Amino acid sequence: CTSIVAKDGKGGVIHARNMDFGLFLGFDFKNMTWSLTEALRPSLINIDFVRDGQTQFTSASFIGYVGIFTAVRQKKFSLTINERFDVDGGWVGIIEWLLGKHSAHWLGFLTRDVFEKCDNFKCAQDYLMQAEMTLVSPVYFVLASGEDPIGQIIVRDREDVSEVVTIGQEEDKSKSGSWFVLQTNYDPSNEPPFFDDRRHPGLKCMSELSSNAASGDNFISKEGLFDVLSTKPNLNMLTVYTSLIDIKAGIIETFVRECPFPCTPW
Amino acid sequence: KYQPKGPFHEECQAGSYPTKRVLSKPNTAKINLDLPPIERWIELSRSYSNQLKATINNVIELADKIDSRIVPFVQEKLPKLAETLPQDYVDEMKSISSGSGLDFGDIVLFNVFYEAFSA
Repeated sequence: CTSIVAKDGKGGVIHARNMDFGLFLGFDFKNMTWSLTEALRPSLINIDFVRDGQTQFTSASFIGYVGIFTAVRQKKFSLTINERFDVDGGWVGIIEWLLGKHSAHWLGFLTRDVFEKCDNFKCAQDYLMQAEMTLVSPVYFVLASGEDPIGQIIVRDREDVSEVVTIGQEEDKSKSGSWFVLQTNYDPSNEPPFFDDRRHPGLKCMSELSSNAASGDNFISKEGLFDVLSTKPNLNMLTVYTSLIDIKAGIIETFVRECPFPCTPW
Repeated sequence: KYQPKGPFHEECQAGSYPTKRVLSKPNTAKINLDLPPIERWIELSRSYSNQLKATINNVIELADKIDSRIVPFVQEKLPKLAETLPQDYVDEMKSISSGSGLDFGDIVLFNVFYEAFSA
């Protein structure tokens, strides 16, 4: 996955993501595709969750899945989830669950809770960062505010927050944490592995967007983010969809993607 | 500084919005939170039952390829384990099962697939 939150130069942020899923879960050599990735594409849907006739929040989701991977609460906040690989990973959580430790939160239900219970960015942030909250699997939460130009990567272990990266904390404008945050599937404080480096290609394209922008800085459009997420290897054979999130309007624009050959398998 | 090289890397795209490298755009549906959880997903999952069956069958086939004991184990254990999940979400998964005609255990498996596949 690749998630980006960037300042739009108008006092807000734009949030976008590529959802990559299905690694190592069956490769079709005849068609050069990942089986699960292909199976997920037709079940993609945008869902408006409505109460009293009003949309409470909107998600980009798969039919049959009640949780949240990508969603927005209008004018308040948006959230995307990136997979995190860790030694103390999901298998430990699953085994603990099977052995009877049921205090851990499954990801989809936790993130759905955030949208059910939180009406502002601070609440969502606190909910996702609660140190005592145990998750079944580690994960990266990428959270954006609809009220202030805030974008944040929250690196979650199963039992703790290990790292937070926020827009504005980095001076070098070509780096994540300056006028944008960009998260793939590796901890921000570590270099990504050479065989799966989508961070530096993404940073390069963000840097080019910034230098190409009319104001020279802090100005970006959803079209620009779509270009970043359309560039290989951020676009790859595992990419199921791209979502562009307009937090103020509460709209998620979702695209089922294809990556033309030659395309990196992940 | 990163410079793209090799067949899998390229220069940054421009002008790709909204159609380049796009297969389609998904539909939008509504879930009525005023309904009891046990009823919320029935209509939607009935409408999309073919897509849901295809996806879950694919998940089951993949799990079978890894180890043929996984799916029977999951189908046996998960419905009971699901009772320890938040009740509203258990009921929502039951409404998906009811609408699509798929086993409740299969729906639970699909709803913990982030953890399952991360593992």
